[in-house]
Amino acid sequence: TVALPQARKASLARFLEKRKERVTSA
Amino acid sequence: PPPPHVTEDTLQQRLQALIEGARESWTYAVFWQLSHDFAGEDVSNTAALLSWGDGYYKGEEERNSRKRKPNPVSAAEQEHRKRVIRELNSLISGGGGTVSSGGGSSDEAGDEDVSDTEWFFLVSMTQSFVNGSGLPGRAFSSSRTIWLSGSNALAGSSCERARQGQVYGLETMVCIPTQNGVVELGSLEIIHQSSDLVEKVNSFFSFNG
Repeated sequence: TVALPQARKASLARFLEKRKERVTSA
Repeated sequence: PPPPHVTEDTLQQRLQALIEGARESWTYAVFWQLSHDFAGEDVSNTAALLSWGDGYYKGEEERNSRKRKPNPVSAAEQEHRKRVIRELNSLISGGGGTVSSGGGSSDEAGDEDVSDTEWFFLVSMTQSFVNGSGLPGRAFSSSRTIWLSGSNALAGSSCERARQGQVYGLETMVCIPTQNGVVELGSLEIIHQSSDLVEKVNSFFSFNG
């Protein structure tokens, strides 16, 4: 397992959320 | 006046404003934040590191996706990317703090192909650069903007990150040093150097703390 630093976790969450939006709106 | 502390939210807002307010079509922006890595127990032995501060991914415009010669990604590589996205999705939605090696739950976003620039952006989150090395490290140590445009400039760079960016279809990569780090932008289009962007970065990212 790999621990994620907080800054990267927040960035990752934003990236995945936006990706979901892009995919579902396409 | 610049705020005393720059939170992730304000970093995100600045990166987003930089890209969304630009005339040019940038695909992503990353802020590489300066930190000091203590080597061993000797606190005087520190190395300046540029590591992920935050990033904003705008994505590929349709005209770019259509005209761009695709990087042939093997089915196995695409499966690997999707699996990683699914695992990360389950990590984030599950609220955990670790990424397990097990399979994540399937969802619509996890079944969609992961583009080269999405993958490049995602992998960037795991990277850091010693001051003076790599594209961001060189920009910071020299206090000079590095502006590479055209796939030849990227492919011929001595920096691995620029060569990697070219493989993933980028045509322009820029690193602009700031007080506490480096702002990097990437685009699928050839964008020529402009003082506008550098000035914008200087005004958006001139903070302390």
